[in-house]
Amino acid sequence: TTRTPEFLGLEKTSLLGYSGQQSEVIVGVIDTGVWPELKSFDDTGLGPVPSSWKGECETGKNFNSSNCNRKLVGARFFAKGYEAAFGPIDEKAESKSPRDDDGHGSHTSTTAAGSAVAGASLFGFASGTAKGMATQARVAAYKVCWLGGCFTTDIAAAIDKAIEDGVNILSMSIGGGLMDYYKDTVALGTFAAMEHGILVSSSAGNGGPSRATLANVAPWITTVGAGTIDRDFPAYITLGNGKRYNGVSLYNGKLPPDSPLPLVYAANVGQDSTDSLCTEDSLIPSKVSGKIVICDRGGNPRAEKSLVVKRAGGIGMILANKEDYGEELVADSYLLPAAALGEKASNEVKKYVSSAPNPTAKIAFGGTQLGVQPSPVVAAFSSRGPNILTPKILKPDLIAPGVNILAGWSGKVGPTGLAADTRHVSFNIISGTSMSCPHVSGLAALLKGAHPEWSPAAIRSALMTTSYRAYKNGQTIKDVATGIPATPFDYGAGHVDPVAALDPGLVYDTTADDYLSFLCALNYTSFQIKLVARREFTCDKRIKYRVEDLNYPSFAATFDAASGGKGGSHKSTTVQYKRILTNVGTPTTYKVSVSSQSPSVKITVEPQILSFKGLNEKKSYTVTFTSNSMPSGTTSFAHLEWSDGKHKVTSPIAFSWT
Amino acid sequence: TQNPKRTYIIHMDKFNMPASFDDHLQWYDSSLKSVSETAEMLYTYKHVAHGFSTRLTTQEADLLTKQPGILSVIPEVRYELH
Repeated sequence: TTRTPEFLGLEKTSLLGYSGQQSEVIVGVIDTGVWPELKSFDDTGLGPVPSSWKGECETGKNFNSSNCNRKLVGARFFAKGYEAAFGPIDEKAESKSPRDDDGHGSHTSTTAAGSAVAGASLFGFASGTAKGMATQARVAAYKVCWLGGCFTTDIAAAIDKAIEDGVNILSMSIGGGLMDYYKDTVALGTFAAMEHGILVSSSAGNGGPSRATLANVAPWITTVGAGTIDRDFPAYITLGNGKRYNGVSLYNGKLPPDSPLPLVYAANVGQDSTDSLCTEDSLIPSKVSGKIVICDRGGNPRAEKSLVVKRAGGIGMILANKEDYGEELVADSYLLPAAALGEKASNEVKKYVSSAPNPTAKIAFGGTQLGVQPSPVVAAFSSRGPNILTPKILKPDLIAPGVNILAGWSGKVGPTGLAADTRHVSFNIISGTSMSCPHVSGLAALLKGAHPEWSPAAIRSALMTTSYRAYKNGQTIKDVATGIPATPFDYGAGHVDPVAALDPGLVYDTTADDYLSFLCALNYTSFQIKLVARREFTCDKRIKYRVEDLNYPSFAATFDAASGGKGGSHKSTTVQYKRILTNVGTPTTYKVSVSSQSPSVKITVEPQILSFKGLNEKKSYTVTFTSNSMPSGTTSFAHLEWSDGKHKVTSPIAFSWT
Repeated sequence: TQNPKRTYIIHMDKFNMPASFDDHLQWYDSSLKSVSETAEMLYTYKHVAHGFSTRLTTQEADLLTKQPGILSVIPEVRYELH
């Protein structure tokens, strides 16, 4: 990617000499496959493939073993489940091989661990040197996603092979529905991966800004939400009344004529006056021809709307946000001159169209803008907590760059992915938690290279406890959907800070048995636990297992809401959490501090000082939350921080009254 | 069709394999054949599960659930890119 290495301060990691054994780390990417000809898979300067690697470069249509090298060390494909459901793969439409016909897998794998490529851009936008987060790590592609989707039988087979092949990090930018862990094939598969020392990073989902929309919430998975970076692709819309609005666009073709063009709203020029989305064949060509059309966001793919307008004879398009997307602007490489506008500007433009006798507009494009502030902001689409499956585990774990990310692309499809888009690009700019997930996967590879002995939980802990929640001016990271400060339900522990994560001071480590104790706390039967553990594990009847005791780097406390509304019960409730910290730094003493926005919750930590005399020494503490009842639906947040003056080991706390 | 098939992942209790089998793959195959003459294994899983995936009718899946050594019969789910 261009810009995100700078945005994340990654140049400091090489200056600090943290590259370590990064080239020994293998990132497995479970996705749509790989386009091996990308320069991002150039293996110049890389030593021999790690001797522990047992993977293969499978042969198939348009793909053979020579497509792999010392960078792309493995490539496999899994289609038996897909073919069983859909019938034989149509090889005219997609390659029955690891080759990426979609682009998504090439984007995610190059984001995680692509080699540096100078002169990268999309039509001149976001130009610079594109780099993965771990430029020296190796990539192994596991293709499980096909034109009709990704099936859990294939995903499970891919995880199975990845474990056998010897990957260290698994990056999975995919998701399905939520279900109990013992019925969830991906939760079961990733548990096995974790047991084999593999860190699994998964996308949180794009269900935001609605609450409780998270995917991939198993506590052994690192769940990644998305934020913006300090880069934008401005476009300017000037109305006939002289008012100008700022939007974004990746359109690079011929601009519309200088003179203003007639402006219409899709709902007024379509077959159905309730359809403002510019869905396929919805527009009446005679009413659209030669005009700029305002299409509301949602329903169908954003770039597809530009194709619908173009096919109806339109000259330009304004993509209008409604309240679901707020002021979030996602840039697309439209097929005609077009720009996306935030909700407020969109409402103004629509008001103008409905009131002016002959509404007109002009669209102009501003290239690439850097240094945009505030950044990051939480992306509107990023799925939000609370975690409805296990409310006492706070998810997402953290956020990372996921908006307007430039990375490698398939040579098979154009940047919009539409069949009508015949443009070919080596890099594309796209958005989603799919894009933030491989950032964290690559950063996890960076940490694994620097600290090969760290467990997946230790790496996740380092990434979480060192992430940040405020801008340099001290204000909390904002949520672009609302414009107000975001909360741990939006960003988890915060935005990833890889430089700090390399030296976290302390980590919350967790073993596979700890997760099985967590399942005991969920009252899983021995039969259900056997499904997860693939071995006998008996919950000890003498032990009182509690979800609160899973050694997680964050806290989510749930309280009973007041009964009977305003005049209801105000009985106080106390919940206690136990945690164990492991010293991964020098001998030192840490002091705890708590910051809370909730005066209704009393927080006490015992002990308040922890002294570590040696490396890997463990110390435990308890934190007690005492709360009065609050109305159902109330939420509040706090942070708990251990510091030795040099390190800050910070955990978010989310309180919910239900 | 009246008996449409769908894909399932079958989890087996590998450590309680009957002594009459030398190999767990034989045992998987025998269990599958006990409910369907025609069903074939799509994958056998080694690490993520002890078991295999196959296509079965609902009745066959129900029948398989009741066989000894079967821990779970989980229907396949479709995931999507994020």
